[in-house]
This record gives sequence, C-alpha cells and structure tokens, in this order.
Amino acid sequence: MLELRLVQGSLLKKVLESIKELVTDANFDCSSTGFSLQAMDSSHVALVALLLRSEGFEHYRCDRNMSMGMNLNNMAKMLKCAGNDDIITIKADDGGDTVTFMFESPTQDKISDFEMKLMDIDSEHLGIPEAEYHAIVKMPSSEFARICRDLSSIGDTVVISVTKEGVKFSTKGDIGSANIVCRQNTSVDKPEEATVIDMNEPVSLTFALRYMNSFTKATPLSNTVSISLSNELPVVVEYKIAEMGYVRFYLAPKIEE
Amino acid sequence: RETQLRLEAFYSFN
Repeated sequence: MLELRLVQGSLLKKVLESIKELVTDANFDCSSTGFSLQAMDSSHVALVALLLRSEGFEHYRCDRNMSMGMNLNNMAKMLKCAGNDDIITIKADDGGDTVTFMFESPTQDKISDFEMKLMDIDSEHLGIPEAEYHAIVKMPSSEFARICRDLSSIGDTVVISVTKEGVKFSTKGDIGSANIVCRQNTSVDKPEEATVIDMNEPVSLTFALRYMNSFTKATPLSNTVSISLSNELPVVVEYKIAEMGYVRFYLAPKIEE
Repeated sequence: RETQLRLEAFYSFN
C-alpha cells in the first residue's frame, strides 16, 4: 500500500512539466527515503534524476519498496486536471496495475480521483558516483533559461567556460556568433538574484542547446539553478525543490573529433 | 566535427 499526500500539489505538476519532454516512460520508485525517478532520454545523452523526500509529504506511507512504470505524458495530462492550490494524493496497492491521483481543493469542497494504468518498463539505472566538480555556477534560473533560449536562435551548441573572470556561454551558427559572460555578483539585494562562481580549475565544455533548453522547463520549480562542470564529466544542472529535494539533469558533452 | 557522447561513456549500469 502506498499513500503519499502532497499539500503543495503544484510542485508535482511542475515536476512533470519539467521532465515530460525529455523522457516518455519512466519508473517512479517509492521507498522510505522518498519518491524518486531516474531516467534517460531515448538517445542516452541526457538523464533526469528526481527526488521528493518523504519528509516533504504531509502523509507518507510506503509499506514496501515499489516501482511504478508511468507514461509521463499521460501522467502530466492527469495532473493538469488538478488545480494549482489542490492537495494531491498518490495512491497505489501493492502489486496493482493502476495508480490513483486524488485532488482536493483547499476548501475541501471538490474532490476528484483519476486512475491511471501503470506499465511495465525495463529501466536501466546508471550508477552515478558523487564527483568533485571543477566549477559550480549558481545563478538565477530565469537568467539561465534566457541565455539558453537566446543562444539557440543563433547556434545548436553552447560552449560553457568558467574562468576567474566569470562564466561564458558561447555559440556559433550560420548567421554569426554570440558570447554571454556572467560575472560573479553577490552584492545583489536578494540572494536568489546572485551569480556565484565556485571554481577550483578552469573548465570549458560543449553541449547541445536542445537539451539545455529542455532542462529549463524546470525553471518554475526554483529561483536558482546550479550548474556543475568538470572537464571529464557530464554537466549537472540542478533545480532544488524547496524543502523536498531536487530535479537534476545530466548531459553528456560534445567533443571535437 | 563535434561528436555527441553518450552517458555510458562516463557512467556504468548498476
């Protein structure tokens, strides 16, 4: 038996909107730790890792570890039927082939339940060891989204370079080229507006902008984004979900032949 | 030319 009650139901709606473009079908894993997911896109270039910790739910019952295969587009369709202020409860029976999403309006005068068929998904979990990154950039998530969107009108790839001077996003295309440099800026009024660069070594990596733009669908989840870079590793783009966990996107770099 | 690497080049399956 599984019963997870999330008072801030809009979080789950936003999570689905942020990952459904990248991944079609995925297993949601439920354990005493929380509600989680790890899934790669079909080309195995990008991976999403989601964690919603059990403590973040108002009620969290998970009698045994469960893995529930869901089509994310169908799940998003159902969650779209929940109001932004609704409380969402996820329910499933052990060994069952459906999951139920229950939506309660804040005043309890409307209660809906939507039952969705589960699917069997062969998922391959990648082991991702904890890594020391050469540079970690924390910046406003809206600024990062704007940069990715702007650069994708010029080119297909972005070179992200971190030096003492700041973080540089560069692209090149048929019509020309573009460079956007963000300097460390910690003297702003609000901490969420700061750009903070924590660099141990300079780093420069090339990535497909198509994926970066897809990751920025998570912007509504967090005011800030952190971008962790190492010269020999995929980039990690992380959106923290307030008091609950995170959505992390991993993206393998492009290399010069 | 640029080549897109896959995640398996960095991580292995559990």
